[in-house]
Amino acid sequence: ENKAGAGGAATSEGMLANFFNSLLNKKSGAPG
Amino acid sequence: MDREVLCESLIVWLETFNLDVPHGNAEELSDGIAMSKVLHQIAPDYFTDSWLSRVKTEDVTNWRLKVSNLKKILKGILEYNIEILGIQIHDFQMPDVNAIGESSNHIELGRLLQLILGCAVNCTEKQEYIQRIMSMEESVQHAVMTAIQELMTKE
Repeated sequence: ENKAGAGGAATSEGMLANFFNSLLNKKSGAPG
Repeated sequence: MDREVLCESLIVWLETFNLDVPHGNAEELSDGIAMSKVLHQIAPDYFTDSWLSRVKTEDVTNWRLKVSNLKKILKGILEYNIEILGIQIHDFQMPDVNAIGESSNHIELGRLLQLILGCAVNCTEKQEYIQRIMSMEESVQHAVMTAIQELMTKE
């Protein structure tokens, strides 16, 4: 059993999801 | 950031675009034709049919023709960032388009693809492009995230 490994994968997935979701919500720098 | 891995990952990312020209490796990308079509899909109002027509597509085997195309692409990306996105990129090592045209240099191609990625995740249709990235393999997502983070520090 490799709980640390499974947890690490979940953390990695969560980190990616957080990053890309924050990018989705980021306001564009475009003028206007 | 491992720039070899970055280049390979961004070539995989290009598979999310509907392209009718070869784009599976650095050699196939070195003439700039596929990248110009990607930019046309990302921002068709800026990288217009007229802009696309100035990219040579016939018999682009000579390195000088490749470099000519690549220069148009790099110039277009930088102007799009400033004029449309309002982003001025500082302290980012710009891709050496001569090295891409002459030898399909992976490191330099990776830098150019990184700038195209920046256009995709900041354009008006960014939601679609980001969601496509989120559906990709985790290792590719990691490389893409790192590439975007680096660009964000240079804005």
